[in-house]
Amino acid sequence: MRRSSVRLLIGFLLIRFNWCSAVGDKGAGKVGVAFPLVVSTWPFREAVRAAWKVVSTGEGWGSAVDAVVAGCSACEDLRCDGTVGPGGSPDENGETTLDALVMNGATMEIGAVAAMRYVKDGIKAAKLVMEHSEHTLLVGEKATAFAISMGLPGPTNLSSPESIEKWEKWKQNHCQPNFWKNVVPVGKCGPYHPINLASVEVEGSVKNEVVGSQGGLCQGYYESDNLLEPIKSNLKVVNRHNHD
Amino acid sequence: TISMAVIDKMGHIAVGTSTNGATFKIPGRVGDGPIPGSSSYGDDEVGACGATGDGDIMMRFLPCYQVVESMRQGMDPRDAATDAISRIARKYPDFIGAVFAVNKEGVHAGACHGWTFQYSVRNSSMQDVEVITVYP
Repeated sequence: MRRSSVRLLIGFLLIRFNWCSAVGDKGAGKVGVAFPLVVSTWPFREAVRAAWKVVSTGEGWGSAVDAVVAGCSACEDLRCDGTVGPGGSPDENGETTLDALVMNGATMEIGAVAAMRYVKDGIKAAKLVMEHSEHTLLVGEKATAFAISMGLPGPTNLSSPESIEKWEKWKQNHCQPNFWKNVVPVGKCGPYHPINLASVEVEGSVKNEVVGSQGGLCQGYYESDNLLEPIKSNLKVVNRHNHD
Repeated sequence: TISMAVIDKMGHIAVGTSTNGATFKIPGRVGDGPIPGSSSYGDDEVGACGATGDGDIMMRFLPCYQVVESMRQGMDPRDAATDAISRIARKYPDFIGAVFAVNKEGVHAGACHGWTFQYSVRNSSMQDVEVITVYP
């Protein structure tokens, strides 16, 4: 009797152990075999390495949030592709402003800044919004004031010689391309005035000669039978070095 | 623009985006970078997404929210990414943009429209960062 109950107990323990290891394996498969994991847009290798360092090294069992902030900050410092961080993408006034967001997928908390001026640490500012306010998104100069009040360096000029040179060339090119539509003058710098679409003479189609094309960009405007079609000063340019 | 997703050893997910936006934008213009659910979105229970492209168009469709919710309904990352991009392309055939999707098991995929896209991956079974190219 005693022997069989011992055997029964061992059997039970084995099953129990297998079950645990299965769960462990399964659990590990779910929680850790391929993890940690970092994924990022574009071949921004240094940014991914910076995030990886935080999330994977022993001493820095950094949270996923810390890793994301480290990775995106690396790109801000490196000015990845000129589309991240200070010194790129000047607006029509030649100024660089920053947009950034961070989200914690465990708590669904989000912090974000938009069109932030004079502070170069975009995603760090976003994290401060998440950690030190009940808000989700702060914008413009108020976002700047919040970030500086929470300890980020600033105010500082976010332009660079490259961004200013880019902007100067654009102005010499009659401020083309741009993001205006249904305004006059077309194909030139502003100030712009709205075309009153309701009062535009309708004679057949709205015929507009193409003012000229430059570098594959269609300047001026185009023939449109549909009055409601916006009269674009030209097609906007979205590419690897100019996008969101 | 960089959009990044991280899954840590405990399976916790975080996402982030940082950008200086479109060049020669009208002052005051904000792209989709800081818009929750557009440039990035993540939920520990499902997975995450990152996006890049013409933010003026993409923010109208919240592609990353769409990707995560499609995966929550059982879509795999590839279908979820393709679905989110095609929803935009159906309305704006000339739009330029891309997303990557990663589920909570670490399976990832990308989709794009109007340009060739690349995304970077690093996990514990790799020696260094690997770059994956996605064609439109």
